[in-house]
Amino acid sequence: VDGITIGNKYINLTFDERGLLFKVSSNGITREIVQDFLYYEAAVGNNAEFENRSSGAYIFRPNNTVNFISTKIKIEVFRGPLVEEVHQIFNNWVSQVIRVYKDESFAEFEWLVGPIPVDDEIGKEVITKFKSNIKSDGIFFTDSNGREMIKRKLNHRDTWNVDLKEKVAGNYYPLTTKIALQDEEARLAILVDRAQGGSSLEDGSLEIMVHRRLLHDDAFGVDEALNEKAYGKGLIARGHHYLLFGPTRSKSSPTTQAKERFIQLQKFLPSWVFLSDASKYSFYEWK
Amino acid sequence: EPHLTFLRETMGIMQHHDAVTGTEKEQVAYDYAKRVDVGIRACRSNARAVLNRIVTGKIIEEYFSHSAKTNYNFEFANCLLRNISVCEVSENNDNFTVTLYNPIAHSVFEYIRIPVPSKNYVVLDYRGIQVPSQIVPIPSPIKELDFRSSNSSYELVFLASELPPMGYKSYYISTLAHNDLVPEVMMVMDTPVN
Repeated sequence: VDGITIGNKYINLTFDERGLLFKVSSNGITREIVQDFLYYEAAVGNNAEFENRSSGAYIFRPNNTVNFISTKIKIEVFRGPLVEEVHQIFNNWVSQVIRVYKDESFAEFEWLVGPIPVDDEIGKEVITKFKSNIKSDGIFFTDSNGREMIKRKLNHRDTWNVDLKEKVAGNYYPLTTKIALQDEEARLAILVDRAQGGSSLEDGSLEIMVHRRLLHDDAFGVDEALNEKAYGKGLIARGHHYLLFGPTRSKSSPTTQAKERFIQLQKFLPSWVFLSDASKYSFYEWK
Repeated sequence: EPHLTFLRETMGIMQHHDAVTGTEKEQVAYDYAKRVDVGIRACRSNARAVLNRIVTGKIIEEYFSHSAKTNYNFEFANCLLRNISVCEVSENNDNFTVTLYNPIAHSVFEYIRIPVPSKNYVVLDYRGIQVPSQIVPIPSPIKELDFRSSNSSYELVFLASELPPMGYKSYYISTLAHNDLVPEVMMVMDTPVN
């Protein structure tokens, strides 16, 4: 499968021999962008002291090591006049469709995660990670309820000297619509379809948490673990991310940032879709 | 008004910090989901069984019936599961219509995905002109864990172009087996007033 490409005149995505996205071309520039699913193991504490609480509904508190979901991904490619799709199966609880519509300048990632297995009695916090060679120098941007973008810096707070004991959780920020990073030449942004947590823990990388299943309460008040038990096997979550990539600055066309704002508006205020049974009507009668 | 008020009150409850952040207990989360569902159905059509004291949700239905100046009975379906590729109307009817309301104050193009059980469909716009469409399989990675209770194996994709600002556009979709319903001569109608 090495070298499979889907795309259109605006954006092209190339997949490597593992079945992972590894290169994106858009607006005249090309960068390595590898997308993968990983998970953190949730920290377990005795909840007796503040420093020793479990990861739970109120606090994201993983162990700092990250685990790969899969190293070999099964993929299928579907091409047509309106949309090109790559269907990826990572394992029996993570899969994804990556698609590019004919007239859109972004790529859509529709992920399906769950039920997260906990047979090993370890809580898991699943992330999607986009790793690029953009030299972001520890700087990334997250939105403020879809309005102003706020500059974030790894292991840093603007108004005091911070010494983070938990390097992952301490660098996570809330996203309601977008997370982005850039260097002098290229900019990468991911739009989310719901409020999620996200960060950039390495130069050029963006990660977003998509699903969690935890086995311990964090003792902040809910008094139960974040482990949906009603159906006996945990929840399955499905959602979308939208990847936008392009030059940081542009003299001749709208900047990548400007396009992000338009697409953000359309994606978060989509058309309302109503369906009606028309069995009793021919087209002419309906017209 | 009572239909809207039920949804307003529900949205008020949804402002509680536990509902916003997801730190509510599991049973409370299901109760929140139920309230939202009831509220939305109350503001849609065919909400007969929602609450005994609310007879039928008519808000959107009345808007369209009034706006279109027609006696056509808009029985809009509750397709809140379309995000997981489930829709009772498109899965169980050979002919159905899709009406799209654009809430943005400028016209938009949008690719629409409708879950369907077979591969052969024709999409006509309101003038009777065929709209290019494509069928894409719905991935079902794990059969034994397939969570969708649905007949649909495919999604019908088409581009809804130039949806008017804060206005609507309708499409007529039928299976090819019923293509006798597709007009042979495509008549162009007067452009409706947006």
